[in-house]
Amino acid sequence: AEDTGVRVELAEDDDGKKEAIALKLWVEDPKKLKGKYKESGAIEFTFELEKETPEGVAQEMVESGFFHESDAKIVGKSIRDRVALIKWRRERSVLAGP
Amino acid sequence: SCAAQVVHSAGRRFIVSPVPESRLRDQ
Repeated sequence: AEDTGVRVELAEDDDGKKEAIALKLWVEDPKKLKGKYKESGAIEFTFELEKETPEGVAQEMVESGFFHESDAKIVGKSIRDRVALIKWRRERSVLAGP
Repeated sequence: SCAAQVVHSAGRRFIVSPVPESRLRDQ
């Protein structure tokens, strides 16, 4: 995944079955953000893999005051990359089978 | 370390805690 300066990682082990998974997001390189970023630490949230969109969560983070509107896209992309990796790994483990 | 919480109007809970130590880039 492209280094957006915003890091997103699993906040819990993924058993491959959970519909909602806990993720943790933090800014590693504030210089890559367009808007003014007030250091807020790592933000943990739950993401419903099949129902929700990364962009929707990013917008909620903007509305909650974590990021400036101009950074919604970069935050959404960072979440999207991690979610895609989670789904890819799940598909691979299904294909690998018992 | 204590974790702060922000609940969005749509109901999602955001829990804020210190950035994982090992992941801090040297700025």
